[in-house]
Amino acid sequence: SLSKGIQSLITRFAGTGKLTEENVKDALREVRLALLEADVNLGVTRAFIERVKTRAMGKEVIEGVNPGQMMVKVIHDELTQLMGGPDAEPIKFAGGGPTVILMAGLQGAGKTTTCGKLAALIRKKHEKSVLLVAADLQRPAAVEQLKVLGAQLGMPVHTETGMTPPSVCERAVARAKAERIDVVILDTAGRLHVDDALMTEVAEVSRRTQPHEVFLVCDAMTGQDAVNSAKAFNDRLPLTGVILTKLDGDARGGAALSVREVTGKPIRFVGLGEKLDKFDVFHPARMADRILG
Amino acid sequence: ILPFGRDLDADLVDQLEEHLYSADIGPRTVGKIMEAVRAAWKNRTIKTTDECFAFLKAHVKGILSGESTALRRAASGPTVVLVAGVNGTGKTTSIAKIANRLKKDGPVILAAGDTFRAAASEQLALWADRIGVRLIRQDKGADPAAVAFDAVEAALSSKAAWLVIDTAGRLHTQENLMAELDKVKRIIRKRIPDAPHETLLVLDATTGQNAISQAVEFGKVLDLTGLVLTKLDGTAKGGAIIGIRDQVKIPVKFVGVGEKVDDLETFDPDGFVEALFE
Ligand SMILES: Nc1nc2c(ncn2[C@@H]2O[C@H](COP(=O)(O)OP(=O)(O)OP(=O)(O)O)[C@@H](O)[C@H]2O)c(=O)[nH]1
Ligand SMILES: Nc1nc2c(ncn2[C@@H]2O[C@H](COP(=O)(O)OP(=O)(O)OP(=O)(O)O)[C@@H](O)[C@H]2O)c(=O)[nH]1
Ligand SMILES: [Mg+2]
Ligand SMILES: [Mg+2]
Repeated sequence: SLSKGIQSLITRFAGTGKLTEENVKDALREVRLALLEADVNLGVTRAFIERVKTRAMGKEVIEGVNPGQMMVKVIHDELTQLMGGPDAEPIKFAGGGPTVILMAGLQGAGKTTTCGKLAALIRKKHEKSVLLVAADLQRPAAVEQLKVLGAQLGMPVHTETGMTPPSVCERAVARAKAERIDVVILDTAGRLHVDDALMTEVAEVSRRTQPHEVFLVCDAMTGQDAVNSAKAFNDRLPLTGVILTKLDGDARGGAALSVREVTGKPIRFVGLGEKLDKFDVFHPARMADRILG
Repeated sequence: ILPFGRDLDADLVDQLEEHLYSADIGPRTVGKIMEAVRAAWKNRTIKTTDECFAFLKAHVKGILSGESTALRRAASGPTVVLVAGVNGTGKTTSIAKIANRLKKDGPVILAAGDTFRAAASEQLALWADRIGVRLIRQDKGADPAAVAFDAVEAALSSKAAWLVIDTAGRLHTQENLMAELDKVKRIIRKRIPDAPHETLLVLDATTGQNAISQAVEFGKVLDLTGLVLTKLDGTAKGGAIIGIRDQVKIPVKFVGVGEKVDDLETFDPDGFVEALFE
């Protein structure tokens, strides 16, 4: 593991009094390798290493404390702080009228499943009513997929025929207002950030429904490309957070750091399995541990 | 990526290394490739950026070529293709694309082997309808091995040319689901000793280094004969497959370049490498 690797490197410098550029150089090389193997974007890795170097430099090595341990602590703290504060932000519920939540992201990231999970969490934790909205009109049986999840949860699913996704969403919000449903979750089609027509479409959904939360749903095993798609979605949508899915796998999840860096938006939730209860708020320290390996 | 016709210097070589990383080639494989580049530069085999590019492209093409992209055929009777991979990579969509291609070769049957996920068989049923092939399916929650068995029987009795079996997405870290996949394979093999003749692992081009673990771990349970690399119509380069070739000799047979039925290409190492260095 990185911690062991760095500890053994820096043990030989015990007794030098300070962490210096020379004695942290090897350790930082280890960190760089660990981050790249974890799929953290190269540019993000470089910026992170620079920050760690600045923080570590000149730190007094406290009597009796292993410099390696100090180094690991600096790295871990810096990464944890980057990933977000200790408490994930709670959902921003609307003051009056329905709270609108928009789910967007690349194909296959886990949006539809996450709509079901988020609905389940909101009902359980906040005791609010939820309307699921099937606005993916392009994938075969996407509407059916959300209807099955709605049936499993005993929650209504809004569907329309002969309408564009922005109109379906607008109608769903109007229905929620009329029926006094607390929360509306909009499931949208997966799309490429380089598909201008579809990026315009999802921006239109956002413009016409004025969501209180806009989540980028991102697969934890995404590699270097995470920065490209995240930046594009962040440019076109008023993102309020990121949901990282499939964290029950063994991908290190470096995309989390890349997405956080490039959008500045916090990771709010994580998907931990296919079932609807496999969902949790994001824990920055745990993610830092996982990325460092 | 690098300015044309310039003499190589340390900065340019570093820039090149960065580009390799951004394509998801991964530290280990980048290290090996850069070692070769630096050695060639040191012994003056390559001196300019153009020569460096030519060297690099040839080097990577060398890693990726040399294997057939054609699907294996059964000596007689239906050829059975089993498709697997982690969640959301594009298995079901790729099956529809591949089946559509195989149609002109003889009757194709599809099997809805994902009996777990919401509307999984409905999704494949819509595709089967769209491309005009027969689908074998059972109720949600049925044993996938039972569906596979049914499908093999149907393929044999109807003298189908091809049987393509869809499976549920699963993570290679889920032991019970990997065991389920093994059971599906064994059931097929019991009925047709040489089957599955082709076992394809579907990988998402946006996936990073975890793609290597996927290929290695799925390869422990299945005799993988090919990879399908999807979503190459995005900006991800799919460079993880180079690292995969380092560890397991599984050739890429198809690439997915979109969500429509015709968005499938036979893997072309030259085209892939050119795109890698764009
Ligand atoms: N293991 C695991 N699988 C997940 C998780 N979240 C979603 N999945 C699975 O990932 C696959 C894709 O999920 P979907 O919800 O269909 O993804 P999507 O983003 O809606 O896909 P498109 O609408 O086609 O863009 C399914 O097999 C899900 O069961 C997770 O946290 N863990
Ligand atoms: N842009 C693009 N999208 C693709 C490609 N292949 C598949 N997709 C999309 O990726 C999403 C997931 O595809 P599926 O075929 O459902 O994936 P799967 O592996 O069967 O998913 P699970 O069965 O849930 O594990 C869908 O929205 C597809 O349209 C491709 O080559 N390019
Ligand atoms: Mg969906
Ligand atoms: Mg599928």
